[in-house]
Amino acid sequence: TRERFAEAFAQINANFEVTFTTLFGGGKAGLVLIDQENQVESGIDIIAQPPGKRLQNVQLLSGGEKAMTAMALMFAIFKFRPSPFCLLDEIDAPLDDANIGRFVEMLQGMQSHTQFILITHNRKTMEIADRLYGVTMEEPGVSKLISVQMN
Amino acid sequence: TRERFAEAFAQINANFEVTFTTLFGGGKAGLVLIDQENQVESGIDIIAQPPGKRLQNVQLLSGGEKAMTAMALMFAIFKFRPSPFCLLDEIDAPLDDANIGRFVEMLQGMQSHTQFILITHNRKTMEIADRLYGVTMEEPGVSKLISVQMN
Amino acid sequence: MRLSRLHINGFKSFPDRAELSFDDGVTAIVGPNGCGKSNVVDAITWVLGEQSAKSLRGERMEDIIFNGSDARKPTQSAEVRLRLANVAQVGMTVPVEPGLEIVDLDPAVPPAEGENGQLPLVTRDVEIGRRLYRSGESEYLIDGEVCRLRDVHDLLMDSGLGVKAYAVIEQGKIGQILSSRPAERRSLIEEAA
Amino acid sequence: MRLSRLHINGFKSFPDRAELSFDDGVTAIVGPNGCGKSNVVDAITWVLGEQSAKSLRGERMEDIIFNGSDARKPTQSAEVRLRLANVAQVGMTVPVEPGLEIVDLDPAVPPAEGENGQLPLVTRDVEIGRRLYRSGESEYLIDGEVCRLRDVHDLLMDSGLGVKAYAVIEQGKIGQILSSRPAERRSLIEEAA
Ligand SMILES: Nc1ncnc2c1ncn2[C@@H]1O[C@H](COP(=O)(O)OP(=O)(O)OP(=O)(O)O)[C@@H](O)[C@H]1O
Ligand SMILES: Nc1ncnc2c1ncn2[C@@H]1O[C@H](COP(=O)(O)OP(=O)(O)OP(=O)(O)O)[C@@H](O)[C@H]1O
Ligand SMILES: [Mg+2]
Ligand SMILES: [Mg+2]
Repeated sequence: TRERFAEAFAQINANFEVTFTTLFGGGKAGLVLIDQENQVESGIDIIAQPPGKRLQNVQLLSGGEKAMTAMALMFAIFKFRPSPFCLLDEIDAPLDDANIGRFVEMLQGMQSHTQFILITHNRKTMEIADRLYGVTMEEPGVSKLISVQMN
Repeated sequence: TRERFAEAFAQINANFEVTFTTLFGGGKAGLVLIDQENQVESGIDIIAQPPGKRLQNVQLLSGGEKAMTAMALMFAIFKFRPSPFCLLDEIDAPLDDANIGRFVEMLQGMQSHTQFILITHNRKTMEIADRLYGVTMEEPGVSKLISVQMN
Repeated sequence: MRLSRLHINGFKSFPDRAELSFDDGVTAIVGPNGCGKSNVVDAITWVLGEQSAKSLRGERMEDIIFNGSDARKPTQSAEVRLRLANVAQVGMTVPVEPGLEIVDLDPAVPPAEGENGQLPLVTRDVEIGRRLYRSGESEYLIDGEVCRLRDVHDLLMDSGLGVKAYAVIEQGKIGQILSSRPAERRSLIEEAA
Repeated sequence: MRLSRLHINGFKSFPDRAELSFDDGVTAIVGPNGCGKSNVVDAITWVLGEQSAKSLRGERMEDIIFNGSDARKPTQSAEVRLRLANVAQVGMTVPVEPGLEIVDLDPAVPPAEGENGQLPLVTRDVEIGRRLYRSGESEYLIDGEVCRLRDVHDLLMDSGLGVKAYAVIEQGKIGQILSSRPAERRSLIEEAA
């Protein structure tokens, strides 16, 4: 499993460089083993540099930039080891319109192999849905599902 | 200071019952000293029941309900001990339109005694601003402020 | 394999039967704050075997049973059923679909007949279910038959649904990936490896 | 008392001089992700005396000095100045404005002349400032004169700006109030008491 980890790490790292630059329209990112001498146990650091900015500690990134970076990493892992479905609960909440656009494009690129179930308040995200469910609570405390077929 | 704490607790609790029902359009809420025997050191529990729902552990509330409840508590403390200004960074992020409307109404009720500085991506929130600043980064990595006077 | 249908009955804010169908592609769930959207996600993770009440925002597992409202009494049980389509028959190899790289196949065993590395395959629909009663009794079901948690677990592992850590991103949790400790990020990679 | 003007120079993503004026009421700051809005909030908490680099998202305090971009070199220092208007003269009692209850006044001392409990009052404008150099040297200023952190602290305490914990809600932090431990919530109340 030492090789399996090394293989997974290499591939996910390569995917991450691609998903990050796609979501950010540029820049660079990668994963780094903190302790190169001890690859079996070493923790992992995330390196992320949005386009035009200098490389700094990821904690200094903005709320939206952190969300996009985390998404890039999740999608990088996902492309390596796809799951049949993916549940995303309001992950567009900190994003501005331009970033929601790029996030939604990436989803559209991945949806032929994966079922995505998204919870959102955002119109742009809703627009790419093949199927829409509304949840209402007309009777307080009692949820009701309404199906809205699209396409 | 034992009396000061008891006095603060009583007033903030009373304020909280009001701010919560205003933000939720009903329901009930309050603060409870966990250890009634030891008021000097006891921790505090938050009780919150949105309108029409049964009382449950606050952790079961939704993301938006938790944000509204936390805001009700912050405003309750604020009404007891006003600060000359209040900085709120994207606290409308998890809220739907109806809740942003109620949040914005509460701000308008408090702004005569307090300067509010809000960071937001939301149009409804922007609409109540007396003054608007746009921050841009046309040159990557370099922030620039633009003043947009309103009213 | 894909999700086909979800039935929720008595779980959290769903005292009445509720049903969702899933097609390929993207399904969006929308609605005002507090109406029950995240509860749908909780229902899915619960029927897939979530054991921690805290991960479902509860203090004890009983918290996921509908607790009543102004006008309704609490229900005595919660039930969720999830229908899965095209599930590889347990014991058979998983198909290598174009674009879907299954890295846990034994690379020493070459793909058998069929083009594009497609193996002759038996798949079926299967429905997993879970019930919890206020008494504390709980049941797991496969196609309506009571079984053990372990049987559900094995079925999910074989069908590729075993790794949960990154197929679900809960509300408010996206930030944790960057603020997590280096060791926690490592385990995210290890789980995928 | 109120905020009047903020000058930022070399702080985080603001290598050039930037200035905001604050009127009464509501000021909104808008813009795309990563453009610098939260950095403005950081500038305010920093000039008010924030001592923890972590609270400003940094690892060490040097992280708040502009670090350069593609086209620009890093600056050698960061400076923020905050002008406050109508600050009660240190040593005088704070005015009791209608609707603003200052509960730390000694209730044994009755309001002197003037209606509505208004005390004869001396207020002035004052500008607090803070600088940090890459060398690690740091300065605090009141009206352009170098002073100690403690002098800034005293000025802020007298003017009602001492309690910070609930006058600032940082991005993503609103949820922490409900998930905090009971003891932490108590200290929120204690700070206000
Ligand atoms: N066991 C239960 N019985 C009844 N109601 C419950 C139960 N558990 C949770 N709820 C209710 O479900 C509601 C939360 O639902 P949920 O988290 O799905 O909302 P949401 O649609 O995701 O909202 P948001 O947009 O704010 O995230 C809460 O109001 C809570 O009181
Ligand atoms: N010392 C520094 N030098 C240069 N740039 C910095 C420095 N510290 C932070 N930044 C940059 O500031 C940006 C973050 O700004 P900020 O957090 O204010 O964004 P924001 O406008 O609040 O965005 P969001 O809407 O996503 O929350 C990051 O891209 C970061 O690289
Ligand atoms: Mg939710
Ligand atoms: Mg921000």
